[in-house]
Amino acid sequence: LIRIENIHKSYLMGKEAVPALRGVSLAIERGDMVCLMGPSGSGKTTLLNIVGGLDEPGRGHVTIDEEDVVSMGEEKLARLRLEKIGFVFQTFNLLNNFTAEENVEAPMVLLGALSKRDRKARAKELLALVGLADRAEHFPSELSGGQQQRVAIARALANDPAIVIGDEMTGDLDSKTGFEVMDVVRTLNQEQGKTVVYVTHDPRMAAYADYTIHLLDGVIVARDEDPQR
Amino acid sequence: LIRIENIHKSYLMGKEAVPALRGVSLAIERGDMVCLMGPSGSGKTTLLNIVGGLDEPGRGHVTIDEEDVVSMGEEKLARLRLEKIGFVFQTFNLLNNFTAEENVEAPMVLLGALSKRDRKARAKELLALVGLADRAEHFPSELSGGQQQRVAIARALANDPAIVIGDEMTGDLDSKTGFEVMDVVRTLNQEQGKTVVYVTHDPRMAAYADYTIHLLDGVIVARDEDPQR
Ligand SMILES: Nc1ncnc2c1ncn2[C@@H]1O[C@H](COP(=O)(O)OP(=O)(O)OP(=O)(O)O)[C@@H](O)[C@H]1O
Ligand SMILES: Nc1ncnc2c1ncn2[C@@H]1O[C@H](COP(=O)(O)OP(=O)(O)OP(=O)(O)O)[C@@H](O)[C@H]1O
Ligand SMILES: [Mg+2]
Ligand SMILES: [Mg+2]
Repeated sequence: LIRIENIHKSYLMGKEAVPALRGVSLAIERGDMVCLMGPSGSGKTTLLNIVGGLDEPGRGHVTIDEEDVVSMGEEKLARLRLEKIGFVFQTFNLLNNFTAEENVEAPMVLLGALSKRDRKARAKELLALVGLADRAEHFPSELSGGQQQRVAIARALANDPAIVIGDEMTGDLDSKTGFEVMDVVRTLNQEQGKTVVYVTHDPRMAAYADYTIHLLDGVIVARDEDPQR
Repeated sequence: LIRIENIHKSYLMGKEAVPALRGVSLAIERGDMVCLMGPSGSGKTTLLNIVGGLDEPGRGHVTIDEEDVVSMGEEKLARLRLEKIGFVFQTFNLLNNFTAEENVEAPMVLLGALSKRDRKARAKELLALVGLADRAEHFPSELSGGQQQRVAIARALANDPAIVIGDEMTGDLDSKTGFEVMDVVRTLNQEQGKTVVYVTHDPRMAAYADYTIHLLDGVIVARDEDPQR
């Protein structure tokens, strides 16, 4: 479903080039639940942004569903992201002037497939799924860090995407709430066949994955399979 | 050193009052390393903000070094925070238009105790302490999530505060980097006698503390001592 081949990415800062990815290749099958781990600064966010079509590699190919993402037109790529990819950002990126419920509704408004009433109902459902039914009317500044993270997760699921990309989905959550979120994500993976690619620093959350990819200094250094797969 | 007595805090939202702290009392001795844990939304950030003089309780007393923080004048409180308290925010709160080094220097500029040359040298030292010597010239948007978190830690240490308050100091860090940061903090606690109060969701990071306070729905429900203390 997602194929990345020999991805290179450097950030240019004045005269300096900071290499973030130095030759990464990965093939993710439909329905896989894949964990990505590695030290701070090893290139995980950079890789997820490229996998999710939010950023371009300097070199290499990215195909999603057989389509080349890098050479795809702007509009087509935006449509792909809106319909097929749900992204949970490491820094949440919530809209500060909109309530939790409105933040979750936003991707549905952009897609335009549901009536206003159905959107509101679905937003409430998704918030309930992450334990925030009673926080629907709060603005991000009126939510705890872990509550903001959960709104970001609910929003990523808004358009029922085939692919869920989570750049830290549980970093601000206590263990119990973190397990509840991972249970929800695993259910979506097992019952609806959603493909999930997520970063975590917590080995207990990595345990939910079919396999774990280890990144170090911009290259993949290991891959652990779940022994019970 | 830090005494809080029967703290109550509610947030007012229109007609609704959201109770965040419902009667919390705590006495922290000079040189303690205290961990605060609890579910997402249980009131940890609210409590740390009150302990750090960044927010006021609705009811109850807060004294730091025998001085009542709530009735203290604005200017005196600002001075106390600048000189004695280093705060690591859950959302980092870095200045986006300043480099990592400038962010770390900022509290020193405000305090005005060091020369420009000494400030720069100290900022570089602190960044090296958290493994970011080669990222001094990067802006926050040019840093990974975990690197931003570490700049926030370095900045909290800028004025060599007697009290370090960390609202998640390792949530965006891989285990190895997380342990390195906690080693630095523990050294500051054991060798310089700094008082440390920190929130974590990771039991392995909680293990560094002399004792752990458990918060649930705005009240303290348990306190675990480190058996080897
Ligand atoms: N400005 C606000 N207005 C209304 N409610 C608020 C506001 N800030 C926080 N709250 C609520 O107060 C409660 C405590 O929030 P707090 O940020 O202290 O939790 P926390 O323990 O730090 O959680 P986390 O682990 O998720 O960071 C939460 O239920 C939150 O929704
Ligand atoms: N815009 C940028 N300009 C320059 N360098 C950058 C930029 N963004 C990221 N980097 C650098 O690229 C490297 C990879 O960053 P990335 O955000 O992918 O790391 P990460 O693995 O997600 O780390 P973390 O676990 O801390 O979130 C880092 O060393 C970082 O300093
Ligand atoms: Mg990252
Ligand atoms: Mg918090």
